[in-house]
Amino acid sequence: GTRIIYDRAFLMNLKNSPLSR
Amino acid sequence: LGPLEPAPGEHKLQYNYCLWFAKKGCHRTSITQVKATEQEYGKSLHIVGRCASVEQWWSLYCHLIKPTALKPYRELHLFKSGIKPMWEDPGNAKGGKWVIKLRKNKIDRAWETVCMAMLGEQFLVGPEICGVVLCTRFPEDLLSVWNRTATDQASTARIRDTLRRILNLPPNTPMEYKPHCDSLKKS
Repeated sequence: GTRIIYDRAFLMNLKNSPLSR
Repeated sequence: LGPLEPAPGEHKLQYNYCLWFAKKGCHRTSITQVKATEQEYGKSLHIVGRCASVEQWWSLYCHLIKPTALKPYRELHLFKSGIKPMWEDPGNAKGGKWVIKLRKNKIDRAWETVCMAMLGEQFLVGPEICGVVLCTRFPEDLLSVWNRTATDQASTARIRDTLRRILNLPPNTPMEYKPHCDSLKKS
């Protein structure tokens, strides 16, 4: 099946999302 | 532990992960009583948290103190759910680890980078990765990536090359691969 791949920039962008707190 | 799911709107990870903390050093002390030592080591491992999504990872990560603030001989293990960070776990028994020594001024960023690469499936070795470990020591810390199959040369080479790339390591940086069976024999 498809693997869920995220790069560093994408992950860093989500660091400050309201859902991440 | 019950099942863990991403909340609505969160970005699911390929695998669920568990973060463990241990106070012992990377090397075990007892030589003669392997079973006793295995149990003792198992008891020193504590689950800090779990994550099934990117958001859950950051929520966990943001509550942790930085590796440079940890005392020497502390360990952080970020492992796939279902694999205990011990050589003896069935997921690790036939595996091994790449070990890199890093100066204190590099470790915070390196730990974050390696965790993110694993969570984001950047190693591209399918289910081969078991987890990543940080061992604080003095004067250098150890960062290691554990994989399932020590004899899988294609995967171990790819893990090594990915580590070099994401950590931007100079070509002459020493990197050692240690099969867990060798570590078990030594202990």
